Amino acid sequence: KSTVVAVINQKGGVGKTTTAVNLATAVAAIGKKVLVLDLDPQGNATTGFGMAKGRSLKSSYGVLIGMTDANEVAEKTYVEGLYLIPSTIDLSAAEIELFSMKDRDSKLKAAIKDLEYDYIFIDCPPGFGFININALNASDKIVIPLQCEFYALEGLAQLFNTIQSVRNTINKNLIISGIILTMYDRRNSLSSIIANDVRSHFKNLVFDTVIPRNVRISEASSHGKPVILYDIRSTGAISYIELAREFLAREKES
Amino acid sequence: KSTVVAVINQKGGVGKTTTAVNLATAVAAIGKKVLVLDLDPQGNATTGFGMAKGRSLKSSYGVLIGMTDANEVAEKTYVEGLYLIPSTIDLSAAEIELFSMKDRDSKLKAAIKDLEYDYIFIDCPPGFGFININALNASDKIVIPLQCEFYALEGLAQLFNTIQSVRNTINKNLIISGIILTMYDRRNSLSSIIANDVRSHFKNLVFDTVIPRNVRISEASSHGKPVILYDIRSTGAISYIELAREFLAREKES
Ligand SMILES: Nc1ncnc2c1ncn2[C@@H]1O[C@H](COP(=O)(O)OP(=O)(O)OP(=O)(O)O)[C@@H](O)[C@H]1O
Ligand SMILES: Nc1ncnc2c1ncn2[C@@H]1O[C@H](COP(=O)(O)OP(=O)(O)OP(=O)(O)O)[C@@H](O)[C@H]1O
Ligand SMILES: [Mg+2]
Ligand SMILES: [Mg+2]
Repeated sequence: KSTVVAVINQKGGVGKTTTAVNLATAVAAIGKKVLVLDLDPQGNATTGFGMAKGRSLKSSYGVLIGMTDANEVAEKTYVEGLYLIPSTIDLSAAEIELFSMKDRDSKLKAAIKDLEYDYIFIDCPPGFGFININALNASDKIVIPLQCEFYALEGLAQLFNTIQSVRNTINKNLIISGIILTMYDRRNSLSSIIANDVRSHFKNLVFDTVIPRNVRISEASSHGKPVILYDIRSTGAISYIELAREFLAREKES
Repeated sequence: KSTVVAVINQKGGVGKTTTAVNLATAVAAIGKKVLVLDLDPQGNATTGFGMAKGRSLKSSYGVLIGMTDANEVAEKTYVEGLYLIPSTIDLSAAEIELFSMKDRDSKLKAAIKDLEYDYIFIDCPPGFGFININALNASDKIVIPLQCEFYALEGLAQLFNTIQSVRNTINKNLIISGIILTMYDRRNSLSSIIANDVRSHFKNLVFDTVIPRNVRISEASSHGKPVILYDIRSTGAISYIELAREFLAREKES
């Protein structure tokens, strides 16, 4: 059975896709068999690997609503050992379609339970909808990218409430792997104020590795490549490789 | 009757809240009577004005589902001539509640049609749900903040499709006031590549005013103030005042 990791934060633009794409790539580079499941109708993780969007049911949408076998739509990427289930815009209809389905909270869990990867990383959309409840219910672990900005910090309490209510009801074993500080800008004192705030409050729950703001990360996405393949020497690439090491070390401990 | 303006983009973290808060403040500073309607369950626009979140129905949630009179919950802010209808976390349940209501697409339109402001700015959540359909249906104009990044650019086509289908069905008179380039970073060549791309493609639809990346903008939010009140001399504040002038000039023309 695979370890399923939801990369989630309802706040928009905090680095969920960037973290899902680059952490998964670094974990695959270390030798693990990895699947990225793009659950965002925007399909940025799909583009981040230079892959084409899915076509209707032949996508994460088909898998989520139980119409498509996940193994059939998992595509090999050019990253050794890394596969992707692409997203489509049809996913935006899934919120409403799921509402009237039986077992609507556990459709995804049922759809991916037999997949055989070391790790499955789910890139979640912003917001609080059924897609994200499904992702939390299907996951063993949670990784929370947190932009070093005030509005992002403000949203953490709501996120923890949502996680707690999923744990109390449908997924008792859900564990928070950690909070990843992203887009940390040394030049801007707000970054260190936020980072210190988060560390003093959440202590060991915060990864030691911090992801700096690094233009090579956003350039990489426009070339359809993870930053590790786009520019391995960049601070962005190095920080995601360090994060992968720390993530796997935390896995061993738990 | 008020002119209703939706500040919208399904991509997360592109500067919707920052633009709603600061454009509204600058338009109020020029002498207009303005309302900001916070339709995001995260409630960042409410915090951006230093206001307390709504309590259950006494909020934008109550207004949206038709249980609360909008005039009863519009609160005066410390910005002269600017009022706010605060958000609450209950809004995240609205997506599902609206689904089974009659006239679910026009609940907001009906709720705000008699309000008497010069301008009503709606801060929309990220994503594609019913809350955003309601906002588009209730609006006369649309302002689209666009972060100068590749993933944000990629999402524009989907946004225009959604706007077009709203125009073809429930709101024929909906006009795009313009696209606002946000977080433009002179040090990073990607910003100018994206900006040139957008201008060559969308021509006059793109505001001349560009909002630079400016740390005073994000600092202001942590002080519960629009940047215009936090640091009037900053490049961020100046650019939003210029934007307000350009916005009002476009209003005169249309
Ligand atoms: N460390 C970084 N340095 C510089 N740019 C970054 C960094 N991390 C992410 N970005 C850029 O910031 C933007 C937002 O990141 P991303 O799209 O990964 O966030 P997200 O949380 O997935 O957004 P959404 O809520 O829309 O899904 C992207 O354009 C991305 O390229
Ligand atoms: N021009 C700017 N310069 C620097 N920081 C900015 C600028 N505009 C916005 N920000 C910061 O970037 C982050 C994202 O902006 P904002 O929250 O306004 O985006 P949003 O589109 O409303 O996000 P969401 O999709 O979550 O609603 C915020 O922390 C904000 O303070
Ligand atoms: Mg994303
Ligand atoms: Mg916002």
